[in-house]
This record gives sequence, C-alpha cells and structure tokens, in this order.
Amino acid sequence: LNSALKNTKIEWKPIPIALGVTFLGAFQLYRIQRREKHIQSNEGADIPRKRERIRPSGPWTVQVMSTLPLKALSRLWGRFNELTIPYYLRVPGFKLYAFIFGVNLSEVAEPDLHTYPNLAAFFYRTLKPGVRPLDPNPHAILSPADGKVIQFGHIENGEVEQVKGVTYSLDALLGSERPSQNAPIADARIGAKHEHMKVDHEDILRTDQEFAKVNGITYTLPNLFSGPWPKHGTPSEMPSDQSMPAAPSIESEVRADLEGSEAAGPWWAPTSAKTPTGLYFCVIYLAPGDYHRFHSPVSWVVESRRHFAGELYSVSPYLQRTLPGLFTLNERVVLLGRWRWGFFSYTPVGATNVGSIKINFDRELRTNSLTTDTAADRAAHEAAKRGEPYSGFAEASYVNASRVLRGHALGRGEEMGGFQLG
Amino acid sequence: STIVLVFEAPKGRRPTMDEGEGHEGEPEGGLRWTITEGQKVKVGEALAVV
Repeated sequence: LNSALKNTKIEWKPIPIALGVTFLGAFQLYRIQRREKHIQSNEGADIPRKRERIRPSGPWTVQVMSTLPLKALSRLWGRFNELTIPYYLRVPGFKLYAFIFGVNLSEVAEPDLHTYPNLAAFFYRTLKPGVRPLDPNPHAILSPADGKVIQFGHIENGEVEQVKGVTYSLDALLGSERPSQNAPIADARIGAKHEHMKVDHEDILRTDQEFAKVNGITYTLPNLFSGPWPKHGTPSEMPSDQSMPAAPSIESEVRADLEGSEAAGPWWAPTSAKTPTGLYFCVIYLAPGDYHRFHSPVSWVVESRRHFAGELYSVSPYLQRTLPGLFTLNERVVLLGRWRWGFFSYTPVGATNVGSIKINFDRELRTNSLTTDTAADRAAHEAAKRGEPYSGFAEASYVNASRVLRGHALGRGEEMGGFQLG
Repeated sequence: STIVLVFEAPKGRRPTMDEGEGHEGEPEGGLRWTITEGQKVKVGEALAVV
C-alpha cells in the first residue's frame, strides 16, 4: 500500500461541464422522486403540504435549469464570495471584475479598494455622494436602481406583459388576496432615527401638519407626498399655520377611497374615484456590474410586504424571453403601499447570483435562507389551523411604523435596500 | 436581479372636439413615460412624469 501510494502517478483532469450538469440533474431528480414519495405517504395526515415546486415550461435549457438545486447553489455562491481575499489580490481582482462587468470605479464611495475584504462587500458598495442626482422635476417617477429598462407600459385586464408578448397576471406576481389586516407586525425599525420618529408620532395628532421632528428636521405631510395635494392644493399653497387638520383629512380620504373600492374588482385595481387612473408597470434589470442598492422612486407609504420564497432562476434578458412567468416563479419581496395617486407596489426579484434581498426597514426579513422554508411551512400550518388556504407567501405589516400613515414612509430617492450576493 | 414597479397613476385625457380644435389629438395630462425599452438608466433619473 505504501509503495502504491508513493509510486502511483496521480493525474488530475477536469470533469466535463455536461457530465457535471447531468450528474446534478440526476441527483435532483432522485431528490424530487423521494420527496414525492414522502408527500404521498403523508397524504391524509394533519401535516400541511409543503410548497410544491412549479415546473416551468420552456426550451431544454430551461428544463435542465429547473432540475438544478438553484437555491443551494446560490447560497454556496454567497458563502464563496464572503471568503476574505488576500490583501494584495484585492485591487487587481476588483479591477478585473470592474473591467469585465463595466463598473465605474470613480463613482465608488471608498476609493481604496483594499477596504473591501471580499467580492460580496464590493458588490454591495455605496456610491460617492452626489453622483446620482435626483431629477429636479417633483412630478417625475425616478429610476429605483441602476440598470436597463426591460419593459414598461400600461396594464390591461390585470396582465403584465413580460417580454416579447409573454404575459403574466398581477395576481400571480403580487398575490391574489388583499393584504391581510391580521398580518403579523414586522419589526420595521432601522435605527435611532426611526426610534425617534416612532416616539414622536404621539405628537402627530397635536401638531397637525408636522408628523415628526428628527435631529432638528421637521417632516411634514406635504414634503412626504410631494406634488399636487388632493384637497388642499399644492404643497406651496399649504398654509404655514397649524390650524388645518391635514393629516386626518388625507388619511380619511385615502381610507374612504380604499373602503369604497373593496367590493368591486381585484384588490390591486385602481382605487381613486376622483381622478380616472390606470395601472402602469416598469421592469428594470440590474446587470452584475451595476450598483446593487435600490431606492424609492417616489414618496410613498409601504403598508405591508409579502415574501414569496420561490425559486432563483437567472433573470437575464435571455431567460426573461424564454421562461414565461419568470417573475412569478422567483423568490421576491412584494412591498405594497400607496402614494398620492393610489396603489403602489415595488417588487425586487432575486436571481441565482443575487438571491439575498435586503430591505433596510425590515430587520425580520430573511430571503434565500434555510429558515425561509421553515417560516413558509409555519405560515402554511397556521393558515390550515384557521381553515384558510395557504397563499404561498409570508406577509407582514408595517402599520406600527406610523399610526397616522399606517405604514413606513419613504422619501423620494431614499435608499430602501439592495441585492446581495448569494 | 430585477425590480418590478406596478403603480396607479392618472390616465391621460383625450381633448374633446371643442377643446381639440375640431379633432382628437394625443392624450394630455396623466402619466408620460420618458424612457425607451433597452435604455440604461441610473438611480434618480426620470422614468415617467405624472
């Protein structure tokens, strides 16, 4: 044995990619069959059924991809990118990455690239102040992220056109039910600033227009909802004294609009009866080299979020063309709320390389996590106990963030969160 | 990664015969997109104007 070990020549050869994919596919097929058997054996028992994986239709590339354990691969990718890079390899490594993916290093907030210990930190970089000026027009809807406009337009009959004529329904993207009044309250605090806001909410009812004073800055309802004010004119026309009960009237207006529309049509249908409105959509794709934090396009109030723990297919333009309903398959966080014209939703959709979606004002949210499935199972079990069907997402409300606004207020251009590797 | 925005906004209004000098023109008011498909955008640039 000794001589065999010493004298045998070892030759390392790479496993062909096709063989590796076949092996992974076969292994995944085995896992699926085993799971199906397990589910069948548990049928009729009290245990709620787990989320079933949706098999997408599409060309063979999509079929092969659907057999891969994409979430596990994504987590592995994340762990790999959190490994510390040796100090002297960081600058050449990040420069190579920047060259390949077109990163503008002059915009990066930290000029010394040595300070980024790994690719994950570099990927989630911040930018220098002032390099992304906001459009001066207060009526503009701003781009939430650096990226490419894939599609935009008007929604007809509740269907969003994905790309090249492929459509999917808003019910599938956002969920088919109205946000629940009984949804658990999310921990929406992000730091001292919002702790102060929370405390100062007690003053809202007394000071009418002002709703918070944070570090000497007074936040008012007009500067939260910039633009035409539904009842009292434009913000500049708002009287500066504190005699006008602005907050209660706006709240009651929004609430009356919402209540009036509950009976008719889908829950996401236009709510305002005063102005003829329609639903619009816009899809922005972020390439690997782009700045991966996202911002608020308008001033709005996030009332709740829905976490769909789906798959993590790539969202490249190629797959968006070939995989119908891609956005409704992938893991995503649907933020639901309202702005001055009514309904507003903001949905970051994860992908294989960037499965972790971070929302700055939601400390409880965990995406692409091993515990996500457990949370989904728990939600399914609780729904079964209440005798309700499981909707496929975990929901939480931000209603505690502000008692008057009934949600978390976001300013125009404010950073909301980002996509992280893995 | 991708971001999908779905939102409500005022619809454009077509001028009536009286207002539009005898013919119906393009919708006015409402939401007007300022982008094109495939365009690269940066944070803070206008996508549309209401």
